[in-house]
Amino acid sequence: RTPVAMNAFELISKSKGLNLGSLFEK
Amino acid sequence: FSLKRTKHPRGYEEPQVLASETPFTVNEIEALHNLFKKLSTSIINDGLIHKEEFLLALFRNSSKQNLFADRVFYMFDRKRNGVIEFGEFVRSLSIFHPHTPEHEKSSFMFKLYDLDGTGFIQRHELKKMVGALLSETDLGLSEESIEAIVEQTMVEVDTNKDGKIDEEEWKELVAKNPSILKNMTLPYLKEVTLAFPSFVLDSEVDD
Repeated sequence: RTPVAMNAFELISKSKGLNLGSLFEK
Repeated sequence: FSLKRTKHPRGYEEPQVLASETPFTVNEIEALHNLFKKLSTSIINDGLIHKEEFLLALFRNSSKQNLFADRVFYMFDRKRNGVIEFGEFVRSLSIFHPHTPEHEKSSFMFKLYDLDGTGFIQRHELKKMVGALLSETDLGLSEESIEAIVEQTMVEVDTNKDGKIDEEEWKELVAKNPSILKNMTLPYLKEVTLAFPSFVLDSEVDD
């Protein structure tokens, strides 16, 4: 799906700032 | 009574206390303490996670501008004193534990997206967040496209048509579309003792 067809919250959830998994990467 | 005391930084809490209030075991909290020590000494060696250290860990860049990382930091900094202490770190991460109920994850995320702290996600907040996300990508969408995404979402989510999203409407959206919460679960937290195993050597406690 194109971004325009997405729900705004689905789109936002792709932010790297919300991916806390990065804290655990060495 | 023991005279032997270890000096811990401000905000340190005993693993036994944190384990009694979170889904983590004492051993897992000790492993998280190793992660915390690494993060909290990466730039300023004071045992507290400063914003720059948080950004460095997330992006490998301590001066990265990112609205969502700022919001996560703000949510973790429960005392609102500009740093994340160990107790705050563990209690906040516990919301991301695979065993934490969905409603807690959902509520945390609602507050994270409620940028102005009004108890509602308003249209202008949604627009700001969509704009921030698009600036992380090189999609180069027009102002009209951002407006269209926000408008469609408001039509879908703001079911009582008052121009803002309340927590009930948010819960309905999450129930229909659980993938929205996917960032709120970190599988790493079930494996934290494997990811940060050095604690095994200094752990004083058996689970």
